[in-house]
Formats: sequence, C-alpha cells, structure tokens
Amino acid sequence: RALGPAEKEAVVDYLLQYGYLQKPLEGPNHFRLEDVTEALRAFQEASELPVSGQMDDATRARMKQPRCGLEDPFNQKTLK
Amino acid sequence: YLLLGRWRKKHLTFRILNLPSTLPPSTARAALLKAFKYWSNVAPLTFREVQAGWADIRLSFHGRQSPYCSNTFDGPGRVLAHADIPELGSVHFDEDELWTEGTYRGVNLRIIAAHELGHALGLGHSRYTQALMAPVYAGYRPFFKLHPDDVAGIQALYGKKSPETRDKEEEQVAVPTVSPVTTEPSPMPNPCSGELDAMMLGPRGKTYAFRGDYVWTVTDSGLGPLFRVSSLWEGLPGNLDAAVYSPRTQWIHFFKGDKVWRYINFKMSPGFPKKLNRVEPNLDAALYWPLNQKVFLFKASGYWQWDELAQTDLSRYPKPIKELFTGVPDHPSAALSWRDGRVYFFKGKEYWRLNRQLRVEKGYPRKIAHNWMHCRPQTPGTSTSSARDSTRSTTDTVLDNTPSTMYTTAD
Repeated sequence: RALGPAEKEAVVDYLLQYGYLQKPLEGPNHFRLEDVTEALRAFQEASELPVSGQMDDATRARMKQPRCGLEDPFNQKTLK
Repeated sequence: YLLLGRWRKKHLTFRILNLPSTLPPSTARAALLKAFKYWSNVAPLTFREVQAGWADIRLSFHGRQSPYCSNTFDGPGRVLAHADIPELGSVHFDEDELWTEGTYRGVNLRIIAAHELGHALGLGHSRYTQALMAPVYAGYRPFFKLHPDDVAGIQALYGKKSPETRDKEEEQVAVPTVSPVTTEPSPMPNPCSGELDAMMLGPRGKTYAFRGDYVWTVTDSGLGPLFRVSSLWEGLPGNLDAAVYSPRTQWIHFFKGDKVWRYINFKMSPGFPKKLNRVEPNLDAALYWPLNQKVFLFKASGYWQWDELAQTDLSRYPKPIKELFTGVPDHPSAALSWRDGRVYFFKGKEYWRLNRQLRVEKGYPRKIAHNWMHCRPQTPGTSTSSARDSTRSTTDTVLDNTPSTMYTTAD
C-alpha cells in the first residue's frame, strides 16, 4: 500500500540515519523514488528480508528493532 | 566485516565514568569487563582500567540530554548505544534502556558493550545478522561468543593472538588484561530516597546533588545520570559534608572532615586539599549568598560567614543560625542559594525555602524526593506540584520510586 507522508518521512529518516541513503550535498532532502527504492532494497538484503524495494510489514518491523546508533555500510553507493 | 580504523598501539587504557541505575554496580561492571575480554581473548590486545584521569576508551551512560555528546539518545528501544572509531575512544550507552544481565528481559549490557567496543577498536557493522557486529541487537544469548566474522575482523586489524602473546599475558598475571576494581564503590544511592550529603548550584547554573560516592544533576525536566564523584572531580572523596560554588571567584569548595578541596570547574587548584583550621571540622552545609557575595558555612546550630578574598576574622563565629536564617532547622544536611534568588535548606527528606529576608516561607518543609528529584509520591493521583513553584516546567519526568524499578535482579 502507498506510504502516508508521515511514514514515508520516517522511512527516509531511518535510511538516511543508517547510511542507506546519501544526504544530498546541495539543497534540501528531495530524494528520487528510485533512490529510496534502491536504499530500501539494500536494507532488505542486509537484513536477510525479501528484496522488493517496497515497504512491507517485515521491513517495517525490522526498522523498529533496537540497534546500534552507528551507520551501516551496506549500500555500496553510499559507502563509496 | 568492515574496517573503519585502528589504534596504533595494542595496550589500551579504559575508564568507566558512570553506570546504569537499572543494575547493581558490581553486575554492571562485571558485564563491561567481560565485554573487553571477548576481544582480548582473540587478539593481542590488553585493556587496563584507570580510575581517574585520561583513558583511551571511556564508557559512560547518558540520555536525551548530554553536556558532552551531541548525538543524544531516544529513550527506551531503537538506538541503544553508539561509539566513536579509533582513536577517539568514547563509548556511550542510552541510560534510558533497561540494562540487564543473565536474563532475556531488557537489553544485555555485556553484549551491547562488546559490540560498541568493536567499533571503538575499529570495526564497522557486519553483514552477518548473527555476528556481534551486526547493527541490530539479536537479543540475549546465554552462551554468547564472537562470530567467526567478528574474530576475522579484529584479527585483520591487530593480528592473531600468538602463543607468546598468550604467554606474555600469562606472565602479566599480576596485571591481568582487565584489572579488577581497586575500591568497591558504596552502593549507588536512590535519588528518590530524598537523602543528601550536599547540594550545589554550580558553574553555568547546573544544580548538583551529592550522596555517598555519587553525584547527579537536577534539572527542571529530570535528573542526570549518576556519576562517581571522583569521575568528575578527580581526587575528591565521596560522602562529602558540604559543597559550594562561588560565582565571585569561580571557586568550588568541597568540605569533608577536617579538610577542604578547591576546584575550578573540574580541575583541582594547586595545594589542595588543605586542613580546615579556622572553622570547625565535619561541617553540615555551605552556601554562597549573592546579596553580600559571602560564603556561609553551617554546623549544628552555628554558622560562619566567610569572605573568600579578604582576611575574615572568624573568631566571632560560629553565630546562631537562627539569628540570621529564621525558621530553619539545626544540623542541616545541605543548603544552597538557587537560581530563583531564594535560599534552600535541606535536612533528612525535607527542605525549607527562604525568602529574600532569609525567613522560611509558609507551607514548608516539603518533600525533597517529590519536588526536587522528580519522584512520584507513593499515593497515586497526587499531582507533582513544583517545589520551586513556577520555576519548574510542568512536563516533569518522574522517577518511579518503587525500589523494584531501580534494580533488575539478574536470574
């Protein structure tokens, strides 16, 4: 189902905070849909979840799990 | 594994700056010491604890606010801890988590500490979800041990633990890789008991409460984490008699027995501690009164008025407290002039507020735990009125002062 604006923002914040999305150097955080989809795929793969690039319940649950505050180096593009 | 950095040396010092309030201190310390052991067992690393001064790796607990970390935490759940990579050495834990040991409940301190030490030693997150260095906490495991990926990562940084290193380590049996604590701290106090040794309005308007070996800050929104006194003021003992900060001189004076210590911020002034010789030892309380810029010292039913910068003739002291501070009890446990311009006296579990004429105001004494330490009263339904009236915000964080929430018993 389509993400509401609040959930979309929460997902983007999570992907940003943990290094799956690269904060654009110039201007505000406007991300292209393909960037978010690619970042979500990287997160799902690293979490050993079905890789769809879409938000699903398993991905949502995983993002709620307690974790370390440091970034993850699992999106090759942002890692570079 | 991912390598983020490395220490140029293999023999590191560490210091535990404070502990969580949800575990007995000895249990929390044992968990942290074991976390170091996981790494020193598989790599030629040694970790030596220091009780004061600088250390390579510094472990501490903080919450949503922290005077020394811009990366604040988010309350129970979600982010549990964070650490800097080499050679920075800071390792921070979220004090709002339910830190536990030996149980599936809460968050296991030993495992999280081992993970964060992995970062502090140079490891990034692992893609193996069962590895210690995986980003997400996989829960308590009774027979926890490092994953092969963790071992491979740390050995890529510091090499394998060769037999001779092991022998050398055996040789150092006198100084084990993690030296045990030399002084067992007194039990961590419960701020909700309301008992105090001293109170101080310190530099930058921070209110400090002292009890036993510990000190914590009191803010309008809640209490800071408990630190050992010696962690903040190196060389200062616990169980203090009195503490007072003078904005006039920037001096902080601590009193205990027949001695006085002087600090500027957290640095002891040269030549201190000194012996008390012109006032009686074993003081009860001290405060700075901004109206005449003098320091007042209290003991039993008497007080001394001391001008820090002038040769004060103290031979006419002590004078009766009641002569100047009308309505306050003898033998106070603490006293301070607070940000609201009023003077407060503390004794046992109660406190008195004085107006600018140094006369106790109507409706006092009141309960320290309830109005200063943000503790919920036993009887449900009573509101947390502010002791200092309008000066405190209404969104108080209350500590539940039923003892069970103060400690999680390990199975």
